Amino acid sequence: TVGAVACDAAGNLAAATSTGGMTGKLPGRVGDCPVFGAGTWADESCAISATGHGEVFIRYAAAHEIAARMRLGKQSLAKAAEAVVAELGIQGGSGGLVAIDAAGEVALPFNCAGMYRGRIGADGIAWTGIYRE
Amino acid sequence: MRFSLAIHGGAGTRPREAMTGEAEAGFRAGLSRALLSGCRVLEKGGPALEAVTQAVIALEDDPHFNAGRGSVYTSSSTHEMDAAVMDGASRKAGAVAGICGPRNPVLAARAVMEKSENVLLIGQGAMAFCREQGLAFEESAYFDTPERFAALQAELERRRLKREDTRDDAARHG
Repeated sequence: TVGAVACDAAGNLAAATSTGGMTGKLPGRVGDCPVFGAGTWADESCAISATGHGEVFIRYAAAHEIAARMRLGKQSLAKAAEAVVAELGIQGGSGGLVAIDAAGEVALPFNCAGMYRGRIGADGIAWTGIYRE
Repeated sequence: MRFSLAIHGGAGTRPREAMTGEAEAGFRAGLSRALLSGCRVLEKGGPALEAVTQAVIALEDDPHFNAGRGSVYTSSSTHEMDAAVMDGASRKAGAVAGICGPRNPVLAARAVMEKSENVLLIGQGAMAFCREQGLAFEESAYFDTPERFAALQAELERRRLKREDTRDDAARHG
């Protein structure tokens, strides 16, 4: 799975996710990627793209849970995203996500060994990560 | 001008001990290409939706990552891809699932959002819609990679022998 979230100069947010799914999956199996609120989400407060054990991300509506904690619980992006990814890990949902808020702050939490990830801002400097680094 | 972009190439990372310097450089180069693709949109004042689309296209075109070219295989040795896009301000959304053909599934999701009255199209119907929209198609072989096929064979063998599932994230998530 791959994904991207962005906050443009006007402060608008968007998310995109794309995937081949899981190795050896049953034909017809669909994970969280195209399920809005699970693996992909964008509203006025945040945009999220997830990767991992899709069945768990669907059952816990992972992306929407983060958005709800921000909108209703007044949590910061970082706090909501870290907490939800940690909770998913406890429930057997290994994986992670990238998230961004309307101020352009990003969160890149994951609960497994690594996540291919990166971020870039107006300075044009591309940062990339794989493991915890 | 303040803008930002974040991407992921999946949580199925190779175990650190199996990651050679050359392989790591390949993954990081692919991630950087995607970041710069999206950044070029944003630094011209372009919309977030186009920035995330361009970033994902770059990742779909890179066989390092499990999407588009380099997708994993189903248990029937076929490819079935899914993709989704969503715009925060308008809540507009488009997604496809269970397709194999459009070179860039994220563009199929964009077409569903912008050229249909639907949010999610699946399977053969989604493929027919993509053809009507004139999206670029590829033969199934375009999406093949030897590494993913080897991972599938290993997984099918594991299942056949009913061995315990000790796969690492890379084998499981692709």
